[in-house]
Amino acid sequence: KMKQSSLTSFFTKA
Amino acid sequence: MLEGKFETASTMKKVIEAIKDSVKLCNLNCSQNDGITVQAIDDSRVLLIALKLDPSCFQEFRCDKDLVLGLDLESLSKILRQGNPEDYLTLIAEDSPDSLLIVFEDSKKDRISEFSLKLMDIDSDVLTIDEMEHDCAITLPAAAFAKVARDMKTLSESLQILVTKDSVKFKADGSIGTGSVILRARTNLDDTKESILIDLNKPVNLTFGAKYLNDIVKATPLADTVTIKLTDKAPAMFEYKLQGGFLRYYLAPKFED
Repeated sequence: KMKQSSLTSFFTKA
Repeated sequence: MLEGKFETASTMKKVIEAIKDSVKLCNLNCSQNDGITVQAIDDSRVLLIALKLDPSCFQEFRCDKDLVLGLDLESLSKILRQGNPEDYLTLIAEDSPDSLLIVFEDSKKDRISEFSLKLMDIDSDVLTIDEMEHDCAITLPAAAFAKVARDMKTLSESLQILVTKDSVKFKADGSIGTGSVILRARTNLDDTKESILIDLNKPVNLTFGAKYLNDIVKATPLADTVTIKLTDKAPAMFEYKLQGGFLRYYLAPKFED
C-alpha cells in the first residue's frame, strides 16, 4: 500500500 | 503602476487553464525585474506550482512598485475566455489596487474589450525551494507524457516511473490488471522536440499519484517538451519552458507504507 507524502515535509516555509 | 502587454493572449489563457484546477486562489507577484511570478500550493499540499513570466515575455512591461495581486483563478479564467488567443492582452493595476484591469485588443477589427476583476487578500504559505540536485533529468515530447499520464490513470491511482540510462518506464498496477509503457531514449536530429533525452546520475524508481500527474499535463499546450527531474525519495519537478519564463510543478512522491 502506497502512502502520499506532503511537500511540507521536504520544503521549509519561507 | 503595473502595465504588462502580451503580444498574444494565448500564453496567459493557457497558463491559467493549466493551473486553475489545482489551485483556486493565488497571488500574482509583480516587479520590474522579475516580471510576474506565482507560487501556489494545492489544498492537499502535494502539488506546488511555480510560474515565472520575465519582462521579456511581454511586448511592453512596466511595474513602478512591487505589487501582490490576489486572484480567484476561476474568475480570471472566465474573463480570459472572453478574449481570442491572438488578441493583444494587457494587464493593468494601480499602485494600491482593489481590481485588475484586463484589456483585449484586436487591432485588425478595431475591437477593444475591457474587464475589471476584483482582487482578494490571500494569505498563503510560501515554501523555499532550493535548486535541487537530481538523480536524473528526462526531456520528452509534452504530448507523449500527457498521453501516458492520461491513459495510465484509467488503470490505477498511482503511476510508477522507473528510469535507466536508456529508457523511461511507466507502470500502473490496478484492480483490473497492470500496464506499462516504455519510452526509449532517442535523438531526433531532424525534429529535436521529438527526442527523448535521459541524463542519468543514478537509476530512479518513484511512484506518484495519477490524479496529480493528470493535473500537471494540463500545461501541455504551453510547450513542445517537458523536462522531468527526479530524485530518490524527494519531490519531482516538471518544467514547461515558456518564451522568457517557465511553468514548473513540484510533486511529492508516494511511499511504501
